[in-house]
Amino acid sequence: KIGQSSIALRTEAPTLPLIWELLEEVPGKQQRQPRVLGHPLRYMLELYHRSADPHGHPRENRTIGATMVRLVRPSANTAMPLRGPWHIQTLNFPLRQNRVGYQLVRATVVYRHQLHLSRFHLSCHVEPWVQKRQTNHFHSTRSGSSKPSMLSKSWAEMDITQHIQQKLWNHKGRRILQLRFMCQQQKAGQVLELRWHGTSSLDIVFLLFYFNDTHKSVYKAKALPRGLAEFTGRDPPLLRRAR
Amino acid sequence: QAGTIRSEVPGPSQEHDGPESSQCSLHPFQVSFHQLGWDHWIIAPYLYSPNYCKGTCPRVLRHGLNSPNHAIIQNLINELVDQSVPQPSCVPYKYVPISILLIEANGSILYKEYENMIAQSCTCR
Repeated sequence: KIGQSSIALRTEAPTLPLIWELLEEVPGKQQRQPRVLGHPLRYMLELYHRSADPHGHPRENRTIGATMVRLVRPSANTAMPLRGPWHIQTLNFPLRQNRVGYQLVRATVVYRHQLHLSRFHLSCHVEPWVQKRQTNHFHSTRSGSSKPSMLSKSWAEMDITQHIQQKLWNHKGRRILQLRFMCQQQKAGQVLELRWHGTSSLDIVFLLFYFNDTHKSVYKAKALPRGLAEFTGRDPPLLRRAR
Repeated sequence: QAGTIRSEVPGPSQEHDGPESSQCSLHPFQVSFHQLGWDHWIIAPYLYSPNYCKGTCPRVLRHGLNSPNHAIIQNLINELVDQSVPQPSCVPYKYVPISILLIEANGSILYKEYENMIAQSCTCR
């Protein structure tokens, strides 16, 4: 029945959490979405195997630090004109309202910090992108906890939890996080420039949002920093209980 | 009047409670997400073992079944007062969670731990 009469089911089963989640998350069979392949899926499969055994039982010693992790890929990318040795792409990440009952504990951007194109070597990093006329500004990525940590030889992870607190509304009223994926080329070459414009960063830069289920961890929960409550779309659980 | 009641409660017997194998217990059961019609959504794990509880509840609920006081009283009511009140049912007692990796409709990939998805033991209540 999912996808066909979800409204009717919602009214019939308003208190069944799993039914709610299925109605929200399960795509209809007829709406079979294209398989997400490549790096993001491989990354999440690794995360899964570190956190659960082959039967799906969560591992006792898992270090994930959250009960839910969402990987968000950029919806669009734009290659900027070449600036000396710098190759730059702007990436748009659509942010959606968090589901009630889940608390954001951390947000990171994961990206390839080493790229090889046409035998050329590029060193890459990610920066928040702010349009000139935009009034809301990011904090510097070079400060505090935003320094990238190397996950492996090929992946780097940078904490952007503070950035998520910003009100990132675009002119259409959607929440969009814009990041610049910047790669520095060791040797100049026209062939590489052409290759760069054809390179899609949609597969090599993505966001990870870590959430905890506040239904069961309400006693452990700390009050959210200002801004995260806005992102999650509700009051922190402790405030709600006090009220 | 516990003493009076106790004297009227028959002890456990194979005759009334059925053979050992049909008594309330946990039964292993495995299903694939393909069978549930969710394989276009759930990437891992491939198989899911929800298990289930099945069997008759004994007329005298032994300690290991973790039955609440209410179930013991309901058994007595069924036995001594009114047989239209049913005996307690064999249902899951403890559950464990399952971790699932899935693809959402918008293409996001989600790791999520769902509570109470696998029955681990049974009780009569």
